[in-house]
Amino acid sequence: FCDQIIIFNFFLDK
Amino acid sequence: MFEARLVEGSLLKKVMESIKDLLNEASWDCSGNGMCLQAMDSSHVALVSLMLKSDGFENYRCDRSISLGINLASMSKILKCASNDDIITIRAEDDADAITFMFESPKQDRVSDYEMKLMNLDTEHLGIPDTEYACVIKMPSGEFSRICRDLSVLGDSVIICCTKDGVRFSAKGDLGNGNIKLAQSANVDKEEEAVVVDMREAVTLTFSLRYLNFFTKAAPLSSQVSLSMSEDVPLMVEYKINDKEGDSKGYVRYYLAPKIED
Repeated sequence: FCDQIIIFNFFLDK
Repeated sequence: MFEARLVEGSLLKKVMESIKDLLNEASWDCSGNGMCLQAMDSSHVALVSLMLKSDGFENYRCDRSISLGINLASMSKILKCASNDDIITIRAEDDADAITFMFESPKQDRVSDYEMKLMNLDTEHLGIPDTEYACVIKMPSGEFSRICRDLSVLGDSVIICCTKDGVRFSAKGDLGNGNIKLAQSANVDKEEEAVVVDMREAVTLTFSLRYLNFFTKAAPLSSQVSLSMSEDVPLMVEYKINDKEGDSKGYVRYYLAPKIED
């Protein structure tokens, strides 16, 4: 079973 | 005043088909460079970054940068009213609360226009860092669509393992498991049929097939797709937008955060 990471964790708020 | 005229209007229809199932609403940011769109899906798992270059349009006028908030399902419905060989013109006045789409038949004997209300969207823009990926896989877009569709029969996730020998896509579930191995093409007459792996180091990552199947809706835009991967960063799936002559008009890029072992 795998957990889905959200994309927020990788990209920076501009 | 913003106005953009695209003779190969079917390209815009295909672009809308490639994002409408993933995104509900988004802003088209129009500037002198072209039309850009960046948005996350509602679960914040995937990010779409789309570019239509200004020089890809036959006429392009953008007096000042504007952001057009669009309900994408509505825009997609309106673009379905255009025939595949229609010329499409998009027009918006500065500070307007509506956008106009004009569809002209190739012989100019049928002209229709549709006005659509714009939305006020409070959009978040994310900075996408330039990344040197450990692996870049280029393959026919139809092949990638088929792999995602076939492996969805078995499970919710696909493990993509990229080594110097080629790429392996694997899925498992209650039914059993499946593997699809693609070798690098040795000699291919047609570039669009090639599988090419550019690898710095081997990578194995797991992704949701549900999202990858959304991404494959862009396959009609391009005969080739590229998958860029590095450990612990989002996968980038890129479809270049080329016209009939093969000239670049922009791209659709999807970013998908990986899944990790629970």
